[in-house]
Amino acid sequence: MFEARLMNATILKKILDAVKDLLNEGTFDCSDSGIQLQAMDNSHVSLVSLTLRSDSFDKFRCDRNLSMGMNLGTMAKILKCANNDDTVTIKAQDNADTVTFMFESQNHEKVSDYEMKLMNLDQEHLGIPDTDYSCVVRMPSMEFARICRDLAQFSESMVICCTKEGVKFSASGDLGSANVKLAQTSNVDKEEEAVIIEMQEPVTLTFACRYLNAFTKATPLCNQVQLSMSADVPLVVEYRISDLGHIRYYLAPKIEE
Amino acid sequence: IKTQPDIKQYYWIA
Repeated sequence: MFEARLMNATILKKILDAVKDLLNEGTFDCSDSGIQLQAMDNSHVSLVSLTLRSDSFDKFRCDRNLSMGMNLGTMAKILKCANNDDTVTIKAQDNADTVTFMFESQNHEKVSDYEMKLMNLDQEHLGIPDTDYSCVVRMPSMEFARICRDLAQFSESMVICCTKEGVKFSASGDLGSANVKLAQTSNVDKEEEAVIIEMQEPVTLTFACRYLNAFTKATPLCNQVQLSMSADVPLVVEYRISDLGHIRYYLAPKIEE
Repeated sequence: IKTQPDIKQYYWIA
């Protein structure tokens, strides 16, 4: 038996919004420790990794490890049927071929349940090594989303150059060029507005704007985003999900042919 | 010209 409950549907809706542009389907691996989803987008360019810890759910029971392949478009449709302040319970029997989403209104007067067929997805699971990154940038997630949106108008690719003074985002194409420089915040009054850089070595890397823009669909999940970069390895874009866990996106830098 | 590598080439199949 698997059962996981969240007092508020909003967070699950936001999580679905954060992945559904990149992934059509995904396998949710459920265990004692929580729920994990790892999947590559259709073109195998980026990797999405979602971790939700069991101890942060309002109720969590997982008697046997369970892998549930879900169509994320269908899951998003089902979650649209929940009000933001509804309690959501996800339930599945061991070895079941369906999963049930139950929504309960705050006054307990409306209870709805939606059953969804599970899929057998033959997805590869990738092992990701622990990496010490040359540069780790923490910045407001809205600012990052804005920069990705603005610079994508100029080019398919964006250069991110990080030094200890600051981080520079650049794009250039037929229309012209754009540069946005953010200095490291000197006085951190409000942590969510700060730009903080931890640098071992400066890095300059080029990334596809299309994917960066897809990652920023996670912006409503967290005020801050963390960018971890090293030469010649994938960038990690991480959004923390309050107490519940995190979503990480991996994207390899473009390379000279 | 820069090309976009496949993410799979950076990690191993677990």
